[in-house]
Amino acid sequence: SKELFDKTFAEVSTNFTAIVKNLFEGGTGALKLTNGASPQEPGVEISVQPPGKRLQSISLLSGGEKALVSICLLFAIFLHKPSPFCVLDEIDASLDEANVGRFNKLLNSFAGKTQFILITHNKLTITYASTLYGITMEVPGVSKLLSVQLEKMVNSE
Amino acid sequence: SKELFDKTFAEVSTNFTAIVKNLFEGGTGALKLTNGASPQEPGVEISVQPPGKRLQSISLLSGGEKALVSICLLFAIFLHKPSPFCVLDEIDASLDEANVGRFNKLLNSFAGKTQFILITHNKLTITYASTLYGITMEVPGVSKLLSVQLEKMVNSE
Amino acid sequence: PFFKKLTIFGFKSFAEKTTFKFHEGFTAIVGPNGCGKSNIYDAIRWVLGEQNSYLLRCPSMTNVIFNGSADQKPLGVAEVSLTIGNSSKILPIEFNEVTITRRLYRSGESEYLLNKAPCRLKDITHLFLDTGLGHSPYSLIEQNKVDFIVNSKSQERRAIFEEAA
Amino acid sequence: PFFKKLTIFGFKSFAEKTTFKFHEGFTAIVGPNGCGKSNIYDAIRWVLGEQNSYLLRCPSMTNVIFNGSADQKPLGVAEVSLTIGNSSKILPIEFNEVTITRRLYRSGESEYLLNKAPCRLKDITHLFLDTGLGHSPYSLIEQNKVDFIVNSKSQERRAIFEEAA
Ligand SMILES: Nc1ncnc2c1ncn2[C@@H]1O[C@H](COP(=O)(O)OP(=O)(O)OP(=O)(O)O)[C@@H](O)[C@H]1O
Ligand SMILES: Nc1ncnc2c1ncn2[C@@H]1O[C@H](COP(=O)(O)OP(=O)(O)OP(=O)(O)O)[C@@H](O)[C@H]1O
Ligand SMILES: [Mg+2]
Ligand SMILES: [Mg+2]
Repeated sequence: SKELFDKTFAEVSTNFTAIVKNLFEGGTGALKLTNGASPQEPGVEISVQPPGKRLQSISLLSGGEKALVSICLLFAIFLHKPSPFCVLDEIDASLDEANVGRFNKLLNSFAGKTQFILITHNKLTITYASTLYGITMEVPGVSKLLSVQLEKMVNSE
Repeated sequence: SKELFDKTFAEVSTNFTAIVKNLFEGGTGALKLTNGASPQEPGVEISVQPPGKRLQSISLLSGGEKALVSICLLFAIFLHKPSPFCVLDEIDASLDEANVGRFNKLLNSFAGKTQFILITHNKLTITYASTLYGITMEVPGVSKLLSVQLEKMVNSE
Repeated sequence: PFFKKLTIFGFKSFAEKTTFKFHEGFTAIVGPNGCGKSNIYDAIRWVLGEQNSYLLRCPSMTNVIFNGSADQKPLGVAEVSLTIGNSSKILPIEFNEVTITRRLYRSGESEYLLNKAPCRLKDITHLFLDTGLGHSPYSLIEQNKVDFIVNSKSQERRAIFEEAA
Repeated sequence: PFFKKLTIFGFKSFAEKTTFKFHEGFTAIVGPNGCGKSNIYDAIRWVLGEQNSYLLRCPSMTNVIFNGSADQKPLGVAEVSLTIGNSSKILPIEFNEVTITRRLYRSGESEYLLNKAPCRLKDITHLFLDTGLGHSPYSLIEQNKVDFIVNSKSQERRAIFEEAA
């Protein structure tokens, strides 16, 4: 229904503004409803300014910045309506070390409400995980579960 | 002209088969002309089998495997008609360490004919470069060239 | 944890029965290119009822069945089971533990099971409607698609908000 | 090397005149997210004559002109110059060294220069037709587009082979 959509939108955009400030360490982010094909079905416009920048459009953002904006929107939605489970497949591939660190800290702050599974090549991300599964193809063409490192000595942050 | 296209296609597909064997350390790769919209304009079909696998379609390949196949095709074309210059923007982002090593060795074997510029976050790729440019935004919003490390002590393989 | 256990057998590159147990905190899955990590993501999407084979990188749905390798023959069926802890009744069903199973045979015939009893696809998708894992799941982010939200048109973004509403 | 020097001034995030000198062997460009690495790739594509602003991630071409930052005012013109060693006559022109320059003013007016003398866009694109940097350049691979060739339809792949023929 329209009320439910409007209420959801209002909450998610407040969250989005806060999370952008956190993940970009400053800057501004906002969501706006636009006149879509019909007033019943408005579109959603995203605008983000990384700290110190004056971008005319989000298409000018870099690869890593675009990934961060998407991550901000995802977690803005989670704040509004946590999902019990989330699988992220190499979402950190385009992030530099500093942003991988910030992303993992954000992830950890949600770890109580949502169960995350992260597929990654990033050594830094692995250090944040509490369970680590290695997959191998020692026999070509057949996947095997290598080993389980349970309750890794998660370094208390 | 059609003859020129056919000759180019024949040479590139021979190169492609050889380069796939090199980059995948085994396996098979082939290019085929398909009946496109008209016999004058056939499409190009790619088929690759990584060593020990029996894939029914290249869409089943993994993210890293798809990047490798594209790299094989690029270098198969270079072997046929070297381009004097090539810019690759984070082409190594989805590759694991072993494949980054193989890719860089392949790149080095072409470094005589083609001038390569690589944008990368990968520490391993950086060790293969002979010139390193760092870009920074100490002043937010304005890019500056940080420093030039000329003729790095490229470790002789 | 919500997901307690995932078992994959005959789905894509998992020729042998493979079981993952999940614990508190987040789980990382690592391994070389092409070893089968994204196939685990696909298995989860599939067992939750995904009907569009393209979203699983397959030209046709029977491509999810293990197609053989240099040493092994192709299998005739793909099966994935997912066990969920439901003591907090997040899923609208009486059980404290719910196991959903999906099977697909080479013939194209598929089976869905709820705690080992045959059921319909609708019974499974209905369970997850309110969890963000429903029709346009915002909590499953595919490889190389993280900036999908930023790159899509403003109209397409609506669907994510409707799912969250 | 083929490309000897690249100068960027007022193009995207390069508010100050920045010069890159190229040497033998390959060059790596590194830096944090959003610092301007892909903008260098865009500058090279642009000076070679690219007319489609979407391929430069810009809604309109004047978006390539430095738009200001917290401390700096927007500029009125973007300029990129590229100097090429041509002693092997790889470019069909008499000079041993060729510098191409492209400028764009806020008004939308653009200028092209060949060794500092005004020329047309056609003169520049004509120079590069036979180098793989021409119309559908296979030797410029954009960020996140490496698997473009694998993901595209068989018909679209033809263009790459025609460029190489
Ligand atoms: N039906 C099938 N039968 C057998 N093997 C299959 C089948 N479908 C896919 N595969 C295998 O799965 C592999 C791809 O696996 P996947 O995409 O999970 O790799 P990945 O670990 O995610 O790698 P990357 O790090 O490159 O993303 C293919 O190389 C193929 O061998
Ligand atoms: N016209 C412009 N004026 C000022 N700044 C601009 C303009 N166009 C783009 N930018 C800036 O360029 C930045 C993007 O730079 P770029 O895409 O080169 O980053 P990158 O170094 O490739 O990062 P990544 O590693 O994330 O890919 C944007 O954040 C924006 O601030
Ligand atoms: Mg993968
Ligand atoms: Mg970039």
